Amino acid sequence: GMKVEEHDEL
Amino acid sequence: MNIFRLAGDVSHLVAIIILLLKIWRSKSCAGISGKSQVLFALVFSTRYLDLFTVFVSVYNVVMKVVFLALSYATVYLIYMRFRNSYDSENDTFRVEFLLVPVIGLSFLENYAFTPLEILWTFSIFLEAVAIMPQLFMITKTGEAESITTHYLFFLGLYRALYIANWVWRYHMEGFFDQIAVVSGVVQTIFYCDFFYLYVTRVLRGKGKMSLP
Repeated sequence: GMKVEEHDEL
Repeated sequence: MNIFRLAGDVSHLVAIIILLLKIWRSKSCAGISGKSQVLFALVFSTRYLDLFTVFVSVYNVVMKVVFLALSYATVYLIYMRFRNSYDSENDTFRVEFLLVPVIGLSFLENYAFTPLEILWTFSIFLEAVAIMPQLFMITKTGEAESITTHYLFFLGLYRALYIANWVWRYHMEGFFDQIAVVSGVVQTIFYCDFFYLYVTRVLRGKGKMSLP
């Protein structure tokens, strides 16, 4: 899933 | 971090540097869409606002700062330093036709209705279509210099490697970023036609790529 406000990709 | 992600980021960096060096060395931005480059600067500016809020890694921070700096340098070279060579007559793609739907979609489809998340989503959707003014320009003039095509090749390669990265992450980490994956796949499809021309005309032929 996707944790909001933690986008680790560029 | 996996090898596809790293290779994707490196391809992205190579693409940006190829374009910047081409403009710098030839002192000309002929054949380059300034509009696409402004859109990419906007993509980085709205996506990397989290530089101020979260710390992911040193790699993450350095790459974000480098991408931001290089994208603004490219825009500066096109519109200021070498603006005499800017081919505005052929850079006529109507950017508002991209921006309006992209702004609308980012308000409708996002992970959280907060300013940073909406801007992040906006940047993801905008990146998917930001190359369209450049592709439109090539279609309009019917040709592209080989360095411009190398730039587009590495941009497309970056997208393809990111898809491999998502397949890897889905299987290894159970990670699935629906917004990034869907728009990333759409974005990669835009490059398929170009990839075909690149392989058949640029790599097998030499010099410029001209359209039939």
